[in-house]
Amino acid sequence: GKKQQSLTSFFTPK
Amino acid sequence: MLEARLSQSMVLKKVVDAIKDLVQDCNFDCNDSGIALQAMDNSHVALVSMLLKAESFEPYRCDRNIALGVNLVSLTKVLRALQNDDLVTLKADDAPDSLNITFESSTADRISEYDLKLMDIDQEHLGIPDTEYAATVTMPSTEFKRICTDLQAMSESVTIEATKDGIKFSCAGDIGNGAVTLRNYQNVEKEHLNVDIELTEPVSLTFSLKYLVNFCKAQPLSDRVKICLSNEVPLLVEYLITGTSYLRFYLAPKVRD
Repeated sequence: GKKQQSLTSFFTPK
Repeated sequence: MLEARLSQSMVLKKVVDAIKDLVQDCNFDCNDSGIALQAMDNSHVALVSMLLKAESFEPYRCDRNIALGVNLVSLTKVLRALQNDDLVTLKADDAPDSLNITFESSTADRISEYDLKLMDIDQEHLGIPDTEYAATVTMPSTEFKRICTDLQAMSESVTIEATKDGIKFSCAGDIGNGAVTLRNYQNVEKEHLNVDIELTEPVSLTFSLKYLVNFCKAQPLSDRVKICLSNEVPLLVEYLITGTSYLRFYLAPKVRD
C-alpha cells in the first residue's frame, strides 16, 4: 500500500 | 483601506466555489500588489494558493497590508446574490471587522450591498520552494476533470507517469485497472485543445484522487490547466484566472509504505 505524505514535510512555515 | 472593483465578478464566485470544499476559514491578504490567499486543508495534504493581481481590478487601492479573515461558507451565501454581468466592489477599513461587498448591475439600475463579518484567523504561511519541475503538462481543463472523475470511480489513487511517450494516468481498484494516456497534440485552429508536455526527466508519482477531483472544481475558471510534476515533491495544478492572476493547488504525493 501507499501512504499519504503531509505537505508540511515539503513546505515549511515562513 | 481597501477598495477593489472587479468587472469580471464571476471570477470571484468561481474562485470561492473552487476552494470552499477544501478550506473553510482563510485570510484574504490584501496589499498594493493585489489580493492573495494561502490555505492548507485540515489534513495538511493539499494547499490552495491564489493571487488576484491589482491589475485584475479597476480601480484598485490598498494602502497597507490588510488581512480579511473570511469564512468561505458565509462568503458563498453573499455571492449567491451576484448576477452574471454585475460589477463587484470590495471595501474594508485598515483594521476591519467586516467586509463591504457591493454588486452593481451593468445597467446600473440595481445596487446590492452586503457587510460580511470577518474573523481573526491565525494562519501560518508556508514557504513554497521554487521548483524546476521535471514535467509540465498543459491540457484542456475539462479533459483533466474527466480523467480524474472517471478514475475516481475505480480507485482512490492515481499514478501519473510522464515520459517522452506522453502522460499516463493509471489506477488500480477492486474491480480492475484503468489508464488514460495523453500524447502531445497540437490543434492550430483550436489551441485550447492542445496537449503540451514538456519533460526534462521521466516522472512517476501517486496521488489521492479525492483531492484532484476537488481541484477540478476550478475548471470553470479556465479552459486550460497546467500540471507540474517532479519525483518526490508535491504536485502543482494551476489555473490562470485573468492576465497573470492564478489559482494554484499543491498536493503531497503518496509513497510506498
